[in-house]
Amino acid sequence: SESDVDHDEL
Amino acid sequence: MNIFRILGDLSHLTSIIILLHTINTNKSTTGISLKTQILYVIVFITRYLDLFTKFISVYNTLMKIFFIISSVYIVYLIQYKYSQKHMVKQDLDNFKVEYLLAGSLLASLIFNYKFTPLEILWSFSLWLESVAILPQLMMLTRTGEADMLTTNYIFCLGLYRAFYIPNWFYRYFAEGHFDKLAVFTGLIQTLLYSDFFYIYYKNVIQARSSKLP
Repeated sequence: SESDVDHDEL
Repeated sequence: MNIFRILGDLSHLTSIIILLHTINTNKSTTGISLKTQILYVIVFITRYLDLFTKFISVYNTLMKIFFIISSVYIVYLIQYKYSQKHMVKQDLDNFKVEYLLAGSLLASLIFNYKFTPLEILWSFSLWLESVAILPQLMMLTRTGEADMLTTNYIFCLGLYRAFYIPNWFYRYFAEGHFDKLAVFTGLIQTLLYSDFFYIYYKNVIQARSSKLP
């Protein structure tokens, strides 16, 4: 499964 | 992307450009903590390993690559091109970073979204970034005064952290996005910067203005 939170910040 | 996030990223970018521009203009790295800069290299490399596993956007990818390359380049400038080795001042950069690294590692093993190498390293990078400025701040406190470079640099970094806070509020309400680890470590980091600015204001700005006739 995908992780709970997308790490789309820098 | 919201305006706070963009302003935050731009402030972060500006801080690095100020640092690079000043080093190359003055041909000197005096006052810059090598330890803090090495910690940033570790932060960026451990956080952006997902460059190989996940594509988010062109913007995201380019920024990540810029942060990794510029941090390595800054360490190269301090260590080799404009070396501080001959200067006694390097003794001022004597913060025990081992504790920061060990503490961040421990925290990342306890607090992570998933017990996988990538997620642990991502968490590690957040904890480490939250304290990476400490050697630089300690160096400033020892010398007693900050030159324009370090002040502008730290100010832009502080601004970057400050903009991320309304960004998190915005994302929580507008997108339902809430990254509790990023928010918690980000708040620690912002507190360190506010403390620094408070001390800096008390010691430097007020002292300077009281000397004026």
